[in-house]
Amino acid sequence: MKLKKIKAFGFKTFAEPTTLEFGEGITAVVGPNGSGKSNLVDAFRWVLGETSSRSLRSGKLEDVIFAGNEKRKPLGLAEVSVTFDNADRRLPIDFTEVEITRRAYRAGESEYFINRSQVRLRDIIELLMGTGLGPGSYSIVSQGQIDAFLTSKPTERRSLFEETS
Amino acid sequence: MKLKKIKAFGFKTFAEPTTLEFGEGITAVVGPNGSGKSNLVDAFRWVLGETSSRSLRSGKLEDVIFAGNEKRKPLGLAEVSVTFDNADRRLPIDFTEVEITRRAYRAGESEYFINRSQVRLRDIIELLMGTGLGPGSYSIVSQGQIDAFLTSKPTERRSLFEETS
Amino acid sequence: TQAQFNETFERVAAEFAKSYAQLFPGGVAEMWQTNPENLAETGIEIAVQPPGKKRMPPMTLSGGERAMACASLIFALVRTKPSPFYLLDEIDAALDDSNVEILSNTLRELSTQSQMLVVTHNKKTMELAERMYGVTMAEPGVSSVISAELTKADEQRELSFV
Amino acid sequence: TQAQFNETFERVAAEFAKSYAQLFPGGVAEMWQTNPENLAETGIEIAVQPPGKKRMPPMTLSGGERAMACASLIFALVRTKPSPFYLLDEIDAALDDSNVEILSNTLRELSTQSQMLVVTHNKKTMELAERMYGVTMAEPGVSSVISAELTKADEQRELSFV
Ligand SMILES: Nc1ncnc2c1ncn2[C@@H]1O[C@H](COP(=O)(O)OP(=O)(O)OP(=O)(O)O)[C@@H](O)[C@H]1O
Ligand SMILES: Nc1ncnc2c1ncn2[C@@H]1O[C@H](COP(=O)(O)OP(=O)(O)OP(=O)(O)O)[C@@H](O)[C@H]1O
Ligand SMILES: [Mg+2]
Ligand SMILES: [Mg+2]
Repeated sequence: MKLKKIKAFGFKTFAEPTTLEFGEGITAVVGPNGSGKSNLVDAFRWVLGETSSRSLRSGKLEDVIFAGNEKRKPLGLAEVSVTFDNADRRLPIDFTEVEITRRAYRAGESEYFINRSQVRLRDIIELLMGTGLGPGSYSIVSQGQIDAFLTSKPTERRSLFEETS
Repeated sequence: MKLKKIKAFGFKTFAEPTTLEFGEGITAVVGPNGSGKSNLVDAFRWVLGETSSRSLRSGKLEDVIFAGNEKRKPLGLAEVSVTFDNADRRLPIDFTEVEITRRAYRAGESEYFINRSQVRLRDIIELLMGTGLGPGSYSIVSQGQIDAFLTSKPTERRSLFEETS
Repeated sequence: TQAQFNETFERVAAEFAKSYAQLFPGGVAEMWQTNPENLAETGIEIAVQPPGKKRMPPMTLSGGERAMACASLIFALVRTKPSPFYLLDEIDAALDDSNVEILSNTLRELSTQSQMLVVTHNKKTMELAERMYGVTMAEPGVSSVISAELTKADEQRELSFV
Repeated sequence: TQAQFNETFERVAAEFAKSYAQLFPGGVAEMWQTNPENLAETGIEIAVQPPGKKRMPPMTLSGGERAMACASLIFALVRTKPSPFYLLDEIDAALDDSNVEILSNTLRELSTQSQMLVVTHNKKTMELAERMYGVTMAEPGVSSVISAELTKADEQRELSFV
C-alpha cells in the first residue's frame, strides 16, 4: 500500500484546491510559521477518520472549514481526499487504487466516501484497521508530541500503545 | 538589583563546583542535548525557593543531588548559591551584596542561608516578594513552557497571572 | 486584593495588545477576564489574530504563532512589572528565521534594562549575546562550563562546539 | 486479547532496547508492563539511561534526550509493526546538530521501506528529502504550496524562501 497523493479544498487554510503528490522515500514540508504545514498533517488525520477536536486542534467540527480572511469570505464546505496505490491489496478492498474522501458542510455532519461511493465512518475505520493508520495511529506524530510517550503516566502510555497494536 | 553570579556544586549534573558570572545584557547558554543547560535553570529555581517537583523536573527532593555516573559515586550534598548586587536596596535587607544559599543533604530537608546566616524558606520567599522572583515567577520560562499561557484553561491562566502580580 | 489585581491586569492587557501589534503590524491580540467582579472565579481569555487572518480560537494557532504571542505577553510584563533578570530556556525552538529575528530585536531592546539568560541551540539568537557559556559533558553525566566572550573573531570557533 | 497485546509488547520492547543501544552505544533503554497479567490495569514503565550516565526517572531527561528516546521507540514500531507511511511534524525541534544527524541517518534507512512526510525548519533534515514542498502564505490566511525537486543546484534557492 503506497500513499499517492492528497487533495485539500476548504480545509483550514487550504482555501484553494491544493494537491500534493508523493513518491518513494522522504518528502519534506517546509515554510514559515503559521503557513499551513501542521494544517496539512491535520488534513491527513481528518480524512482518515479522526474525530478528536484536540488531535485536530479544532474546537468544533466546523472549525476545520476555511473561516475566511480579510479579503475572502468563509467557505461552506471542506473536503479532503487521499489516494492510495493498493496493488498489494493491503487494504481489504478489491481496488488497485483507493481514494478516501471526507467532506463537511457548516451545518451538517461529515460525509465519507471510498472511491466516490458514500460509506459510513465505521467503514473507513474498518478498512484502515491493520494498516496502522486511522485515529490514534502512532504513524502520525503531531507537533510537540514527539515525547508524549515519555512524559505520560504509565496508564496513559498503555492506551497510546494499544491504539498501535 | 542585579544578578552577579551563581555557584552550583552537587546539584544535578554539577558534580564539580561550577560558577557562572553575569553582567549587563544578554548571556547565552549553549551546548549539546543533555549537557546541563536546563539543569542550570533548575538550579536558579531551586535556590530561589522552588519546591514543586514538576518545576524542578525531579521526583523527590534528593533527586536534585548528583546521582553519580559510571565512574563517580553519588554525592551526599547539593548546594547552590546565587549572589545579587543590592546597591539599590530593591531587596528589603540592609546589605549591598546579598547571597542566597540552599543546601540539601540526602537524608534531610533543605537548609537556607542569606549571607551565610541560616534562615527559613519563608524568609527567602518574603525577601523575594515584590522583585518578581521566587516560585512561580514568570521571569523564568522553562523549556517547552513558552506557550503554556496560551494552551492552558482560562482558570489556569488566572493562577499563572496571579503569581506574577 | 481584587482592585489591585484588576488594575495590574488592565495595564498588562493594554501593553500586551500594544506589544503584539508592534511586532506584527496589522495583527491584534487581546486578553480579558471572564469574571472581573469575582476574583475567585474569574478566568483569563485570550484571542490572537495574526495580520490578515481571521480571529480563531487560540488552539488553532501554529507552534510559532503561539510562541510569539506568549513572547509578546512576556514583553508586556517586562514593561509593566519588570523583574531584575529573566531566564529563557529555548523559547525560540518553534520559530522560523523571520520570527527569530523579531524576537531577537525585542530581547536586545529589553536587555538594556533587564539582565537575560537565554538557553538556545539557535545561531542567530547566540549572536545577540554579550557573553556566552558553553555547557558540555566531556565526562558523561558531569556538566562542565566554559565561558566565552563572544568576539567576532571567536564566533566561528564558539559555534563549532555546539 | 491479552496474549496478543503481551506478545506484541515484548517484541516492540526488545526492538526498542536494541534501537536505542544502536543509536547511543553504551546507552540502555527499557520498557516493561507494570501488571502484565491484567490488561485492564497494566501501565507501561520506561527507563532510559544515556551512555555513561546514571539511570534516572524519565522526567529528569533533557528535551533532546526525550525526543531521541521516543524516536527510538518509533523506529522500533516501524521495524515490528510497519505502517505504509509516517507523518512526522517537527520531531527535530529540540535536537542539537549531532542528534539531528543521528535521526536523519535512521530516517533515511527506514524510508527505503516506508514513505515519510517530514515537516521541519531544520536545514539538515531538509537535505534528506527526495522531494520538498514549500508551504507559504503569499495571501495572509491562505496556504499555497509549491513543489520543489531537491537538486544540488536548487538547494540554495529552495532554502532561501523558508
Ligand atoms: N478553519 C480555518 N480557517 C482559517 N484559518 C485557519 C483555520 N484553522 C486554522 N487556521 C489557521 O492556520 C494557522 C496555523 O497553521 P499551521 O498550524 O499549519 O502552521 P504551521 O505551518 O504548522 O506553522 P509552525 O511552523 O509555526 O508550526 C493559524 O494561523 C490558524 O488560525
Ligand atoms: N541528580 C542528578 N544526578 C545526575 N544526573 C542528573 C540528575 N538530575 C538530572 N540529571 C541528568 O541531567 C540530564 C539533563 O540535563 P539538562 O536537562 O540540563 O539538559 P540540556 O542541556 O537542557 O539539554 P537539551 O538541549 O536537550 O534541553 C539528564 O541526562 C539527567 O538524567
Ligand atoms: Mg506547525
Ligand atoms: Mg534543556
